[in-house]
Amino acid sequence: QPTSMNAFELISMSKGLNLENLFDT
Amino acid sequence: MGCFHSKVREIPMEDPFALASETAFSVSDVEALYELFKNISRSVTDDGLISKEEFQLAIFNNKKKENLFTSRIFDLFDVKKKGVIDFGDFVRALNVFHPSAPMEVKIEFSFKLYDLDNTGFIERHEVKQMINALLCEAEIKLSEETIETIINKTFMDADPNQDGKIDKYEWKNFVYENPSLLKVMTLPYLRDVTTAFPSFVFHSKVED
Repeated sequence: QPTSMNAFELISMSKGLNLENLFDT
Repeated sequence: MGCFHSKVREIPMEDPFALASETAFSVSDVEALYELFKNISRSVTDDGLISKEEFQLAIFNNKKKENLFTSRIFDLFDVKKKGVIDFGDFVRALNVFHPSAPMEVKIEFSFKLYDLDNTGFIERHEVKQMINALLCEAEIKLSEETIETIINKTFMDADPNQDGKIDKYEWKNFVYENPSLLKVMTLPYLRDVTTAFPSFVFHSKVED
């Protein structure tokens, strides 16, 4: 439920913040 | 005349011993990271530097996909504000994401990341902008009322002096109470980059 999360928990779900993908290059 | 101007500009690798001495990486780690750096930096233009387009491509596998967060991270990696990331920038910035990097360093980086306007505060409109970017990226729709409820609740917790903006001190306390927020600031891969990029041994300057 998004409303039970704080805004930054939601934001940190962005794929754009997930640098693990750098290692797949 | 005119057709053969594609000569690659070779930029020498910054001294791996120096980079290792100022980061949590070993010399071999730095050399392995150079293999990764080369792969990313040649994906669009083989110039020994990572452009925002190449960074975006590495994360999303799609250079057309603009993303607020990837753009912010790129700007923080680009400490010299040249519009490109050189190898030294790359290693020093990834050092923040090393599992051994101090929590304080990760807190500082995450604060800068979310302080979109670089004012020294994370303000309501910035949080709203980031939520909207996330919802757009994930193709999720939430009502304006729900978004406001989430932001109100967050500022109740993260902004104890209720001045409508989160300062560094408030952010630090908030993160200590919600340590999961720092999860994106740690890349377990970095503990063992030499395994991920074993080809570094062919170019290594480290003797067995």
